[in-house]
Amino acid sequence: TNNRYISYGSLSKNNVPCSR
Amino acid sequence: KPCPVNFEFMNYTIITSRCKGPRYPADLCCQAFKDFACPYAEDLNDLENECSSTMFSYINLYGSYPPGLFASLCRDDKVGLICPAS
Repeated sequence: TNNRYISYGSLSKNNVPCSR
Repeated sequence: KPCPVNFEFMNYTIITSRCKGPRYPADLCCQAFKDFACPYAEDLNDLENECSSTMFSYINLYGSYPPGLFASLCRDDKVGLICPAS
């Protein structure tokens, strides 16, 4: 079975500028 | 907690060759993103480490993507972006 996914918690890091 | 994956010198062309501005089509960009990121799903989903932030820093750097592009573009299922079966 395949239950691999990229969580939205992980994806939300895309919103954080790296300087913060 | 350090990230066990070294995202610095990875080949990002899997994303940058397919996901392009100014339109950034969601189907192409999100599929490309998943093709790159899914092998590292377990480490990326561990929010105790810096993997996800680090990976996005390099994706945005190599692709000159606007901040938050993938977060605003990509939606699959309620748990997240579904990865293809390996």
